[in-house]
Amino acid sequence: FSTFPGMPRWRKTHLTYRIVDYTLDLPRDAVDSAIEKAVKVWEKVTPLTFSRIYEGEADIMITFAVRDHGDFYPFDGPGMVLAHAYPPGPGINGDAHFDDDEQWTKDTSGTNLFYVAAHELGHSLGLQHSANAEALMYPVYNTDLAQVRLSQDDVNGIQSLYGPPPTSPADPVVPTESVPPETPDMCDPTLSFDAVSTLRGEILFFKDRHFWRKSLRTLEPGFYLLSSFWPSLPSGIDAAYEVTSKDTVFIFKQNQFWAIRGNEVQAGYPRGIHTLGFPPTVRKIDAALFDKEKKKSYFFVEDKYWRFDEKKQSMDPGFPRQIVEDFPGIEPKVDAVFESFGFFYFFNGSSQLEFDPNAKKVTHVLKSNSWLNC
Amino acid sequence: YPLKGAARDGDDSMDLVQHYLEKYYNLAKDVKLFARRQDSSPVVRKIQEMQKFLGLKVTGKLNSDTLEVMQKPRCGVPDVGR
Repeated sequence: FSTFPGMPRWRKTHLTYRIVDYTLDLPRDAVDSAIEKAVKVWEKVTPLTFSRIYEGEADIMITFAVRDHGDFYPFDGPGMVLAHAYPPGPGINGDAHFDDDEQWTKDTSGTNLFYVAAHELGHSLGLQHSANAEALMYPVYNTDLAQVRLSQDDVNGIQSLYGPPPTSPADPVVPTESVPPETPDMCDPTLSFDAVSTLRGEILFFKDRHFWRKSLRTLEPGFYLLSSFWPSLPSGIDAAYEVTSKDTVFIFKQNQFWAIRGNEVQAGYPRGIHTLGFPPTVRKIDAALFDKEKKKSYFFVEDKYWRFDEKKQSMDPGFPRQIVEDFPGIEPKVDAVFESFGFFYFFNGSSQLEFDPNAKKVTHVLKSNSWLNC
Repeated sequence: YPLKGAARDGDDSMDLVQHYLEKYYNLAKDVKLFARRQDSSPVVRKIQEMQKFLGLKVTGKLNSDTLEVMQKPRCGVPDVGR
């Protein structure tokens, strides 16, 4: 994200807006509703509150106009420039102008007013454009509105100016009619994980479209949207593991896997899991682990596991084997697993088992969220 | 200047590029697209800046992907600060 030069922002938390005129493309109540929803997108993630006024000068004056409209930035007819808005401040600052040569619509058949208004209000509050293509503040109109949500980048941006809302967490808000999935509570005693992996000395705990990032250097884990780090990765992943010698984390979902290095998804992915040597009967991986000592990766699928030689890049012969035979105490299946300081940590539902691979026994029984200081 | 896709389309594309860079990436108005050929020319740097910002492959050249994004509807606020 970025902010305007000098980081202009409103010095008050209650702002007013006024819809000065209307497009003829939509009924008035549809315009009112789109603007109100757009305001709420930002209200939910900041301490800001908004009220609508019907006369006089509001902080944010909203107008529809064509071509020259008195601000030296004329609109350009249908297409290209859809709208513009000014950063916080007096007078024209904070105002949002919409090009009425566009066909404004409630849906995606024309230009969706709510989506553009949410973007422009981001400018009215002090956000410049984001270079993150997933962000609402990305400058190019996203015709695939089904995918549009206020990204972590947008939330980080606006909260860098105003901070978080007084009560709720920094949960990204979906600026659509749909109900967003619930944000997981890291200290929920029933919490389970989709996958766990190390990444450059940190531990990532994946859950739905979020992940917690735990550094051993800091007490508080960070909580992020998967898409804010790796926009092209799917949510609800099955398994993840880091091959430290390659500085690469492999992410699995269904019959595909991706390779990531830092925040970059590597070219040539996703690939099919069967390229690793799994038989066609294997449809997904439950959990995966890299053993740094042996340079072997373990893939857990239901009650069996496979072992992959990272040096030879092939499956070891003699696999699959029953998990419980070689990892006594680990049954019936595994949600997630990772290695830390020579121990393997197996997750199943809300339980976590610390396993000593040398002694071949479970050494501790823990809650799944014990790493998150719960 | 190697404007493959753009050159075929003639002046319209060139005007678009010139306009786009001036409007959204602060290309100085007196810099003409054909004025210089070096890779370090302001135009190439601006195209690279734009490609990086828009998440495109940074080549400094106006390939079809870049032109496609430039022709999409967008917000009128510049992408970089003035």
